Amino acid sequence: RSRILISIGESFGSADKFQKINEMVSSTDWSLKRRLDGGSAPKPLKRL
Amino acid sequence: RFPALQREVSELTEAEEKLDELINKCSLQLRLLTEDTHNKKLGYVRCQDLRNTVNPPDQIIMVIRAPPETQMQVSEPSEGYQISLKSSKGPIDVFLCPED
Amino acid sequence: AQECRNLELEKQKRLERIRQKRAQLEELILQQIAFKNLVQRNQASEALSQSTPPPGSVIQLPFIILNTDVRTVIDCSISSDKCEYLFNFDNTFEIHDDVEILKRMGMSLGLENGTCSPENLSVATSLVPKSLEAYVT
Repeated sequence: RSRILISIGESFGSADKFQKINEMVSSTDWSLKRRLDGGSAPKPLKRL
Repeated sequence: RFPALQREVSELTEAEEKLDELINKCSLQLRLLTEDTHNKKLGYVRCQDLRNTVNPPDQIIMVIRAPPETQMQVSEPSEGYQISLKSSKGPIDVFLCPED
Repeated sequence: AQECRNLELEKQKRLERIRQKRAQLEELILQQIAFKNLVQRNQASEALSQSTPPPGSVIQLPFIILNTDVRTVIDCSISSDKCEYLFNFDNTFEIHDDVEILKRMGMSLGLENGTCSPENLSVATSLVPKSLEAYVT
């Protein structure tokens, strides 16, 4: 399993800090997988 | 070719040192700017600002305000994605931007 | 010939480092302009409305945002001291920091992608110290 660890909490860090994370996440489209598996409809959204 | 190359390398050395100096100056200016009390108070955005920056606008927008050096780990478990946040310098604030 | 080859290598390395440092300096200048612009915008809107926004209605920098489709199911576990969070998503999402959001709000006046109008260019140069004006232009 791939994983990315970064430090947050400071303003004005390096510009491309989240680029790798966004690329990793968008490269595996789980919702597409769920649709392909004919997975059940999404459970009701939980509120924070 | 040799003396010409020597001249080029020394000019590049000067240019790099000048850039280092400007980067240090700019980093200091930015830190002083963001730490200034007046600017700190006025350094905010509204939920509507955030909604205007995502496409499509009717998404879930989660805002995370964390103390410095908070560790964020994004891992790809078997199904979906997992994000863990761990702070050693105080509580982390997470909230959802209201849709309206 | 060997010495020339060494110098040529040294020259290429320096050129690459200068390229990276110029990009870093430009990003720092953009961030400075975006932050000053945001402060000025908020100051002007508070002066106009003669009031400060109610607490809790604004998001103070620094922050990061995570956006995902409205149908995404998010499971969230929080430790009692709010120092640890665990989120599980069943759909893709994006994460952006405050600098990226300020750029998308137009606070860096289009300098980040070369769409800066002449009027905005003069605003941008007025927001940085004299020594950096040349870099803005």
